[in-house]
Amino acid sequence: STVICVFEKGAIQIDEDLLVNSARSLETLVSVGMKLGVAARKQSEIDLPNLKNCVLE
Amino acid sequence: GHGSSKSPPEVEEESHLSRPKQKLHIHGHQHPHLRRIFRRSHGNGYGSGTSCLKLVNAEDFAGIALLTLISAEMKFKDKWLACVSIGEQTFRTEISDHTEKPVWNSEKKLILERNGPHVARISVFETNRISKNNLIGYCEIDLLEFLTRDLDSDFEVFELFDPSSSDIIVGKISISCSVEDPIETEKSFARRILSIVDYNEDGQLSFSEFSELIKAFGNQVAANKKEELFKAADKNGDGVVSMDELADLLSIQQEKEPLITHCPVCGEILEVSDRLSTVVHLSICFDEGTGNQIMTGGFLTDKQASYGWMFKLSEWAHFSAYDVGLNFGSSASHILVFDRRTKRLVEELIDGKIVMSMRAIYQSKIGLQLIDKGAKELLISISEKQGRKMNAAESAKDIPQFVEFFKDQINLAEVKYPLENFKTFNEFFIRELKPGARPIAFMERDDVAVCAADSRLMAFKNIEDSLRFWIKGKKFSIQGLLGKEISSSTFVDGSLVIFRLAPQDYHRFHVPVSGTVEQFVNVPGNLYTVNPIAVNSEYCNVFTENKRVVSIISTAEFGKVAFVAIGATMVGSITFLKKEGDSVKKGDEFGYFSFGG
Repeated sequence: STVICVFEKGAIQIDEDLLVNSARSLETLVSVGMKLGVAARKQSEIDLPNLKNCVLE
Repeated sequence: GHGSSKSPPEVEEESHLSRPKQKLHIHGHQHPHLRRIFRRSHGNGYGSGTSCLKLVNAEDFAGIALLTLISAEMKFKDKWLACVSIGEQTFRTEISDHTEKPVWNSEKKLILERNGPHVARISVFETNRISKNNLIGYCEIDLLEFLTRDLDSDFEVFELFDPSSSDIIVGKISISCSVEDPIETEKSFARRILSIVDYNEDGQLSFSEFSELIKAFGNQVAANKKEELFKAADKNGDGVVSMDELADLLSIQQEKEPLITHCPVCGEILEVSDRLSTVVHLSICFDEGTGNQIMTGGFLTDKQASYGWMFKLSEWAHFSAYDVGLNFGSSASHILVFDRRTKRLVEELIDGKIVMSMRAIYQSKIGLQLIDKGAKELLISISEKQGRKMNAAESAKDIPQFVEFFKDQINLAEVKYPLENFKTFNEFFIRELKPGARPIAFMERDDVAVCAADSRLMAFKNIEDSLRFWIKGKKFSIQGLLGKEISSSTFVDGSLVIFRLAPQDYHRFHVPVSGTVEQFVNVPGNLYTVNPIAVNSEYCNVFTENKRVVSIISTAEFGKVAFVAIGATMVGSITFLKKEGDSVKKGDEFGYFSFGG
């Protein structure tokens, strides 16, 4: 049996290790509750720089 | 038979055997009475252009016979089909045009065994919308007599009798029959087996592919010296074994020290002294199953299919065999998986013969044709039957054995209730875990999604990536996965995460994101295996054809998330613990898979 989750385009930033293994056609053994990914920020948030991280030089 | 000879249609005969004599060794002796007939290919299906042997010695009545139902002359116009039955094997032709002289040119392979059945019954049916298949005429042919008779022609005409009275002749049928050259049988077997173990599909066997093959043959002695065998096979020293090199190795090695002691497909122990029978068994097994089943021109009905073979269509095959051990019949093979927790590659054992069976059936056109023609229903009926069995009190006795078999992979300490609490196997199968046994990552943050099941996971940013790296079924699409009732436009080019559960896994699935359950949609379908072998097959579309339940979870952080629970062979029962409108928190139990159809 299998579960497939489909997320809307750009809605999730899947953890890199999972993507890397999958791109090698290698399955990753996981358990319930392990981190899968983070909600992707809205496009406007991605386009704008985070001012908190900006430094005046 | 009731035959009368006619002049041959463009047949050329070779006066001598062009192959070295030792190549014609069968069962340790030569075939002095074999003569080879070469037919020209007519482009109309009659005569394949391959070399065939006509037998003149009854002792040699073993091997694969090529029987061609060429044409018939009937007494009225209709659409016609012909069937040939010998022992448990039955084949049929295509349906002809509306004519009184149907032409089929249908060539079928029949297994001929010493002391086995040798009388073929040929039946000719008229078929139309009103009368369906109506038996018009039949004849019986003693193939032994046919093959041992010295004829000028390699085809014969037989009279067809009325089924209600053998005095009435209703037509005539032209038939040819010859025994496939044993070398051709061996080569065709080598070709077939190579295509199955040739994982990178380059037409050659690397050392690792060769090793898998030798292991699957079930011969421990050969497995221990596979480097030596590989060197012996690789005659040109290019580091790979070609089809011809493999065929040579099989034919030479099998004579002096048999490599193949078990059939890699059905696990049957093979009689090492009877080399041709071994090759015949393997060829038929690879092509068509265990040999116990009846083929009817490429279709299989549930009455005809062998339970054992069908069982091997899924990774659940070894569930039935755990009591005799994984290595029964052939060596265990493995699937490599990356363990995220330990950050190591781990091997998951799976019986080599099951891997091969699944490759043979799910990754070949022939195999999928078999499934298309009746076996789909069989997979469902096997699963339903297994469900009833696993819900019976008697099934509880299987729990300790199952736990012992998977002792390294099932942690009983985290199971909520002691084993004696489970009154049936299915109850154990859908076991709950103790609270906290599966910590939920970043529980307080709804913008972090979590894994939905104890499973082997594949994740892709978009559908293109999933098709490039994993799902090879040509018909896969998001709309196909979600079914007609759910609009796929929301999910077009979305990200895809696949959680595959193995037999030993905790079989409850959990909510990956917090939100509200909007709807559930049942999508009926088949119960193919969801093993990577099937998922990676271009001919099989497990995710869009299997029975499934699609639910939509509406979330603040991720928008809508489609959660698709897909049933598979044996485990086709899907139960949800939440209902439409329920608010769910990530990590909540969402439902479970159990035995059943």
